[in-house]
Amino acid sequence: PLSTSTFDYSSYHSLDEIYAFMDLLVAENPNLVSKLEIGHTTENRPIYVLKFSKGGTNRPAIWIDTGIHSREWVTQASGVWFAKKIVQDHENDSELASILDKMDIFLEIVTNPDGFAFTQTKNRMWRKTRSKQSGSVCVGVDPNRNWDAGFGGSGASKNPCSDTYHGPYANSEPEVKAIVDFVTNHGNIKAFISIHSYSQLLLYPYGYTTTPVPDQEELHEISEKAVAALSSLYGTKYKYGSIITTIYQASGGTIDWTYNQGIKYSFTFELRDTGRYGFLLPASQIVPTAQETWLALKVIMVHTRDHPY
Amino acid sequence: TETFVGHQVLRIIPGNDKELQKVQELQDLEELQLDFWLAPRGLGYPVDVRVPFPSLQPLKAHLEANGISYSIMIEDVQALVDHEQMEMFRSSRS
Repeated sequence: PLSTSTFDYSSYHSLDEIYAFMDLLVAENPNLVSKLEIGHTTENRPIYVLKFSKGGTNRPAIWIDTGIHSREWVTQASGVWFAKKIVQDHENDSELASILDKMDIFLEIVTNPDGFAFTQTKNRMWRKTRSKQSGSVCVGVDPNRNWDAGFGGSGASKNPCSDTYHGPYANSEPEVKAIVDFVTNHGNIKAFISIHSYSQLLLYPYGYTTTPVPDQEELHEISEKAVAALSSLYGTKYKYGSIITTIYQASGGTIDWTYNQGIKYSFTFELRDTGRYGFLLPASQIVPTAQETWLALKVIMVHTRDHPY
Repeated sequence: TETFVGHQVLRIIPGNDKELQKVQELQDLEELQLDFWLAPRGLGYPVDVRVPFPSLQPLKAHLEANGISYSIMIEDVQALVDHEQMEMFRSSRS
């Protein structure tokens, strides 16, 4: 496409197309959007994050990532839509404008580029990274079990051939380490939202332990409001709660780590659907999914803006 | 390229602890090459599993023999994948 206005948001795209979209978005909005390279994957692909900022230095920030599990294609597609939405609305939407007056937004659209490329070329159902595992013929680590929060616990697999394999050690995956280093070095991330599919859930920590987080009540209230906002658009029903009480024990998960770093507003979404198409959600549902999810994201972002800590 | 010809996605809903245990044990049977889209998490919660063609009849027979109810969530995985590819190609061309 010649511009982000002619980009087809209601279609799934290749890695190259998404990376080209990012460059177009930056070129069209140089005063708002920049592209950061935060690392390289096992197969030496660059890992990019879009930064949306009206200025300032090291402002408090919101992080959103999509596509950490590569086969969850509606998430990367939604991430592309979010990027365009931020650019479209950053002046005319009063909530978004006021968020960006005080905070930056970081958006990592393709959090697992090797896995995503593999789903496009070899195996549509690939979930993990593509790192080689010593002593095994199997490839890849579950990037949502590789974080240093309850790492190696019973909510992950020790089997390299499993889709929930935790990896040889925490942060072994460059895709995970890149985010860990970025968040640590930034030091001022106030909300962290990691987006998956499917199941239509909004989840908060913990996944690795049944001990409730100290901020459980607040996170639950935010979730209730976010889900209500989401449902208001198309009636899509979501459930919400902590990871371990709502789905199952998951050890070494992303938002458990981010919460333990002090990022209070740590959430995970599981987008559409609940089991008609699963990971093979038709492209016609990309835009409605992104639209409704955006409403929930705004609730979280507005709350973060209004409750500095 | 991995193809999914003949694959189906089954939805299993364990109704009691014994059924749940049986479904959980399926995760350890690597030879079946099951791909759990939604892993087992508790009674009454759906377990979605993509089943390769060679494992379909054995798995269905196993579930039926143990009285575990299931439904076919996706009857033809490859058809959906092909449709998705076509849509991407069409968009790319336009």
